[in-house]
Amino acid sequence: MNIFRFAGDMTHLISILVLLLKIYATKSCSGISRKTQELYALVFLARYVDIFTEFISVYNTIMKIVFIASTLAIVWCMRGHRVVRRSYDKELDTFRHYFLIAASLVLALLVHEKFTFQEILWAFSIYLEAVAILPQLVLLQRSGNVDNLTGQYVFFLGAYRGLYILNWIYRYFTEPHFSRWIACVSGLVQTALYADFFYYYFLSWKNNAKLKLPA
Amino acid sequence: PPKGSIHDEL
Repeated sequence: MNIFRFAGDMTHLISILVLLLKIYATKSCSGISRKTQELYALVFLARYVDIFTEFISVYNTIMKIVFIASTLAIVWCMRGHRVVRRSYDKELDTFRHYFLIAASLVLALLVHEKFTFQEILWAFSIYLEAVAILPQLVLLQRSGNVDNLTGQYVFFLGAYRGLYILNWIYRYFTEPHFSRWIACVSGLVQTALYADFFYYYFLSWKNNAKLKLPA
Repeated sequence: PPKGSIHDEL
């Protein structure tokens, strides 16, 4: 494992912790898209079906469990917690996320490395992860105002994607036979989706102003 | 997974 991959995993973990902290500390999930969270839960469940059949390292197994458990906890809070549920911006979170699931599934059936159950689920999870942030970005765009922790959450998620790209570049040059274009192309698409957000994030940071997205 | 495989990532 290289430093980029590890740093990427850590920023991914931090983003989830920031989100849990926001929900726990403010008892509110305003500004957070439940659809994005449900898509991530689906992404992790589909990708980590190998958790019992394939052992890579203790680190990998623990991280898989943490990602599945924390994302399910967030979804549970947003759906089941009496107080948190009331703050959900239901009328702003209207992205048709079922289209994303259907499109990812069709693409996975057409473009995969091997026609096996696990490989197709794996490709599906990669495609779905690439677009899972869309409902969240649309929600932020609609509400205009982004509170601090929500901004940090999206920032760390974007940082995770950027670091994974550096990780692939590093692996491409250091490991023989490392070329997995399904993940790399999807990863590039996913990172590009953050470009706009990052632009405004750095603008607000530079001007020491509250993060605002243009309508 | 075989060496050089992306499946060892999260």
